[in-house]
Amino acid sequence: MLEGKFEEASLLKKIVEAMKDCVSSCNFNCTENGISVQAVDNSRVLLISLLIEKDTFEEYRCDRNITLGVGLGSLSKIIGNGANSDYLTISADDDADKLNIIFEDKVKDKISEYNLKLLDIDADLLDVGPMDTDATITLPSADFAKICKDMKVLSESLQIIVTKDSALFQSVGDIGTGNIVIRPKTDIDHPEESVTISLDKPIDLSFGSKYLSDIIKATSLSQKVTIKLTDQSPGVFEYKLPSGYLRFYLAPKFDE
Amino acid sequence: KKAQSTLLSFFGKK
Repeated sequence: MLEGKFEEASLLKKIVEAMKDCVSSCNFNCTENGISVQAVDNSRVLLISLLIEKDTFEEYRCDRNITLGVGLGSLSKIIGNGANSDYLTISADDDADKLNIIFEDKVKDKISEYNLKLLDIDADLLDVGPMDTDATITLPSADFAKICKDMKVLSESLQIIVTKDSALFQSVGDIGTGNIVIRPKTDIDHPEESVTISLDKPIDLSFGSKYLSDIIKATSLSQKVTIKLTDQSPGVFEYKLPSGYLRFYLAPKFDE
Repeated sequence: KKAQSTLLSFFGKK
């Protein structure tokens, strides 16, 4: 039996919103330590890795490992029915064909209960082991989202060039070009506004703008995003959860 | 013009 109670429905809402345009359905793997997901988009370019650790939940129990195949569009519709501040409890029996979803209003005496039909999903898993990292950039997630949106008006590719003291985001398109440079900054009063860049090797990588548009849908999950880049390798974009993470692995573009 | 690679070039299947 699985039972997990979120202090606020908004957290699961944000997680599902961040994933559903990239993958339509995925397996939620539930263990005594928490819930994890690995899912790849249809084009095999973008991979989502989600970990919701047990400590994220107000209450959590999972007696036996269970895999729950979930249609994210359907889950999103049902979760959308609850208020952001509601308690949200998900539960499933060991051999369940449905996920039970309960919202509890914290003020009114109101409980809403839904069942989501589960799917049998046969998905390939990729072996994403520990990766070397040449450069790590941490910046406010809203700033990164704005950079991606702004650069997308120019080109379907975004080039990221990292040197010792700056990260350059560059777009070259038919109508013109754009450059945005960010530099490390420590903001003691507003640590969430700080920018850090650590570098072992300079980086010059290009990524597809449309995939970055999917990634930045996770912006509301965390005030910061950490971008890990390695020469000629997928970029890793990580949004931390209160306990766990939502990570995206994005395959780079190469010169033809 | 740049070509999009896929993750299968970097990660093996489990």
